[in-house]
Amino acid sequence: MRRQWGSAMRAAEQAGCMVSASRAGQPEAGPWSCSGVILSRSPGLVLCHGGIFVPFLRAGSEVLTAAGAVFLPGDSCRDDLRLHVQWAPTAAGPGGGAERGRPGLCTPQC
Amino acid sequence: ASLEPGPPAPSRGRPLQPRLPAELLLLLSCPAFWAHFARLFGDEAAEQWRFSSAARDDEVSEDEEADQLRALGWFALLGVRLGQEEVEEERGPAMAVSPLGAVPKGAPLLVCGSPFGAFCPDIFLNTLSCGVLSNVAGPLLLTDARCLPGTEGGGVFTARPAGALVALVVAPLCWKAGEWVGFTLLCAAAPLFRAARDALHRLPHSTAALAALLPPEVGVPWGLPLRDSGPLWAAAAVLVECGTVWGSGVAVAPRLVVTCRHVSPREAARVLVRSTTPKSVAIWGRVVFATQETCPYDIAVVSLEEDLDDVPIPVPAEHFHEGEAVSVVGFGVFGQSCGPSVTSGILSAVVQVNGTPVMLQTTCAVHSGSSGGPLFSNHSGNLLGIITSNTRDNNTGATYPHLNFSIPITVLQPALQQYSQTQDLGGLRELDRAAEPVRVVWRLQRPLAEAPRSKL
Repeated sequence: MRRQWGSAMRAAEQAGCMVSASRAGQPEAGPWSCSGVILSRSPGLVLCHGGIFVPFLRAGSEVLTAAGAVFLPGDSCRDDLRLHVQWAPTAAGPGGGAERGRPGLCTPQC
Repeated sequence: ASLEPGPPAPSRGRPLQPRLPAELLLLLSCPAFWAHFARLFGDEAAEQWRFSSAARDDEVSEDEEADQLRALGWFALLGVRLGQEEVEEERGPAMAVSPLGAVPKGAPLLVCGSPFGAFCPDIFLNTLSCGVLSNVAGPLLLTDARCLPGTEGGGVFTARPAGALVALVVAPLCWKAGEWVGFTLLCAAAPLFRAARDALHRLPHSTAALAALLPPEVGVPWGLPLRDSGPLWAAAAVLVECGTVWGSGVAVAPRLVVTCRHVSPREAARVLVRSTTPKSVAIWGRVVFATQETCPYDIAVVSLEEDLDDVPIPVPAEHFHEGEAVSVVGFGVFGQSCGPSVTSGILSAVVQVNGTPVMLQTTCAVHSGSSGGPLFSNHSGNLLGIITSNTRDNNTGATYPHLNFSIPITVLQPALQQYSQTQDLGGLRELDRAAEPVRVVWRLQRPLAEAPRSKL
């Protein structure tokens, strides 16, 4: 695999990130999370899936299927939306901040 | 879930960056994606198709599922607030985007996502999966790369040019009529970035400058060709319609198509053969031969009234190598709604009787409608066999698309060549006289033990 993918793998791993959304003051209600692509590291610009924002839409999910809806501005979501992005460093850099595991996923013995 | 910063933990040996706060700049969708989505998955999406990451038995309310469906083709552009350390960090390589239509069907793709999202990023961040571009309908792309819940939004990259972003994951899993279909649904990146640029210029706040940060499409600066015609065999499958039944087929001569008996069961039956690439044509033909119901080889041969111009005629393989990379081309799942799908895997088994291959098995995803389609060697491009079935467990009702069976082309080739040259069906009729051990194999029975001999 590495022979075929070599530099594509490096590019993919450099571009990958994880995005999580939660409500301010209610971290237990989430986070909703998904994957994303880093478009720019500095300034930081990321493209991710929109599904995690549905619970935060002021006008409800129906706004996504409204005729002619191609884009919605950032203030379409409620003020209590809190977003975080996590990515791997481009080179050896300062670490930290990894989340601890949580119940729900386990590794059953096969 | 613990959202508090924990102790530093390595990410598969590498330190993870701290979680950075971000803000939503805009939500955007690709209108053309929705048009093709509606065409492919139909109005009865809620009935037949599901794109939920939740398992069938999980409790997902109808409202939640409706929300997921509405958000399917929506993406979000985020601004990340950086600390001083991140600002000083190396910027990383520039990204380029593959133009829409530049990647051919059958081309290898690499998906990079974080399965289960925020769960355990030190283990799952940037997990890779590879497959091929299976099908294309405008900006709606399908890959057979296996993806998991949480990889929504993950990037999909090409091998050539190396690391060009071709798409983002829309839905890692899709289900039809309760069965898992081994495709991941993607949205092409190029039209998404065009929509993002347009939106950034139209927003009231001063976000227009951000448009300059969006990656450019692969072009002259990369010095690489924009379009690759892809493997010839990706265009080799034809759609075969016989009354209300349809399936796939492959042209073995300009006027001769091989398909399955269960697609075209009656000799002399009229059959419509459609080819979609390089151009869309429909040609009538008639079934000149179909094996008997009792024959283990599920084969029919169709003679066409006109030549199938421009459809590549594959070279039949003479040998099979277990473990070699292979591809299946067929009209499974979507039928006439779009061109044939390509799925990739390996030749997982070559079953032989008396040293002669009589059955091939692959790990490619094979769906209903792929029967009669061709199986190709990726290395040589040669035709290895004709797909006849995938697998169903009659006890549980579960279907296994990744365990499937093909008739080796070496079984058919002498008879097809004879018919093609002399119109003599004698060789094909011989298929009906397949030996009992071959029948045993195709009934998925164990070989009969040799009868104990009398010592008297």
